[in-house]
Amino acid sequence: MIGQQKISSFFRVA
Amino acid sequence: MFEAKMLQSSVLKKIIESLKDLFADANFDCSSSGITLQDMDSSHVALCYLKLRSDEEGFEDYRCDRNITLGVNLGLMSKILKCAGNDDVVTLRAEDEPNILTFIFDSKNSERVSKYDIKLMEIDSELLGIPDTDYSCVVKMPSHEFQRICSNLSQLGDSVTIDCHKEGVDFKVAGEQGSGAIKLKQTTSVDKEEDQVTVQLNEPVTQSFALKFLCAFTKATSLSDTVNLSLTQDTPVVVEYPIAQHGYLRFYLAPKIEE
Repeated sequence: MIGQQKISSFFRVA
Repeated sequence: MFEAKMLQSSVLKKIIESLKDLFADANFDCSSSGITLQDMDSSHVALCYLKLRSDEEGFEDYRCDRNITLGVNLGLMSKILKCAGNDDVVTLRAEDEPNILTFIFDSKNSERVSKYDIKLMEIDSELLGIPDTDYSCVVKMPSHEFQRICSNLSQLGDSVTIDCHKEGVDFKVAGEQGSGAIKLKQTTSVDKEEDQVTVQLNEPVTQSFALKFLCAFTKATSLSDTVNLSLTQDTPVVVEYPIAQHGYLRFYLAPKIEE
């Protein structure tokens, strides 16, 4: 199963 | 007072045209060092980051007395910019605590000056910290080539697998009705630098991404002859369009990962 990741799971809130 | 005079309104037009379909409303953060814009799409899968440096030649004048944020609907901004001629000089102007952003378009021979005001918006968005990292692989290629690849492969499937290795880079799609693959080899014999394909490889990368977003990013093709793809396994790809005499427009796209 291939899932689309969210960008917010890679970059933290500044 | 904020005032930025851009020599080429066509550059701003192209930037906004390439953003407005994925990113509806966005904050322009203005400071003495220039203008930045960061925004996520509504599904939080893609992020754009625009940087226009104040000390580059694309600005004839630039003044920003205090840091301000200009919240703008990009669809509206696109409509306003359509009122400018491609060769017009565009000036953006706002007060220190602005409710309004003013656009002034000066035609080349100064015989026509037009002025438009738009209301600013309060946009509640969190800025994400994007770390400076070394990527496993950086591919530089003609921007129109990347656009063509995304467009061709999107006819057969929803996601593309980008495979960077020492001979070059492969783009593959596998859909229910068929599959496709495009191999790009590094070019050394091409005369013009902008026509070259180069692959800087520290480690091979194989990663899948949604073509819908990559195709949307390629709306920025006319901003730059070349595009840089930076990849590391299991992290977002960076699709960067350098903007001559201004800075760059980058798109980040989260990968599709085996769960």
